[in-house]
Amino acid sequence: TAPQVSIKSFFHTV
Amino acid sequence: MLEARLQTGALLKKVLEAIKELITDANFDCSDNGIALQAMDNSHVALVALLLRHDGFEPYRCDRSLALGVNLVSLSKVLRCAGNDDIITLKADDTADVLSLTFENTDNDRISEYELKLMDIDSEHLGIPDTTYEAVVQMSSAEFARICKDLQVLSDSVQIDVTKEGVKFGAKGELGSGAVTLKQNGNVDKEEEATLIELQQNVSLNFSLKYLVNFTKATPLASRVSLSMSSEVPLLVEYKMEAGYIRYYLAPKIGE
Repeated sequence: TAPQVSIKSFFHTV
Repeated sequence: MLEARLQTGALLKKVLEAIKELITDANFDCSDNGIALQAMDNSHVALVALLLRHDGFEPYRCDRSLALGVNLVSLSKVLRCAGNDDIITLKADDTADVLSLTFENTDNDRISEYELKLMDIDSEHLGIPDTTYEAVVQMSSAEFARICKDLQVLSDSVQIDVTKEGVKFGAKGELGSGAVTLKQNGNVDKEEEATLIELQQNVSLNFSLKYLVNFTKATPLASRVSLSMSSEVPLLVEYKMEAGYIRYYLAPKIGE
């Protein structure tokens, strides 16, 4: 199965 | 201070059921706009964004923005003490270390009052850019829940393929494979069951079924769900409520 990516890599921290 | 009276208290119970397994602690950010919450799950794979707009409450009063740090399991336990038809009022002072909850029955002859201790939560707030998605599928929320549950029998992950003809959910695992295809059918008599697709470009993405099944705990909140997808960006699963929404973002599984 494909690896799971962290959601944090898509959205920037405010 | 915050004072928010919710005529249909069952809504708050359902909202908690929809988020409490994904998130342990979160800040309820109260402002004159309403009550919002944004939090990631413990493994930072999914993000929940909730909004209960001020017009869903009567009355709604929030003089100054407040962040109420709540343990969601505890809140959900307290909310179980409210009847489904109860009116729920939330109150907190500006310097509050507790959230007051009042439950009134419809006959107005039983009033229960609870106080929940608040906590300091230092949570990261993520900026979610406005995104134009390559594919948006609107479908029955019950159908989406059924498909996710059914395919979980076969695999941990699902491949979602969207074309103008329809949306295909496929899973492959040790015991075999399975797929469910819903054809675009905007003309069906029952509008609530229609599958509608807005497509800029075909998409094919993989997601963890465990998370999707978790998101479907929001099914009692809305008869419809929308799935917004673009290649290599998080899936947005949105349940719209009368005065607000619950949005779940799930990072895709990206090819080996």
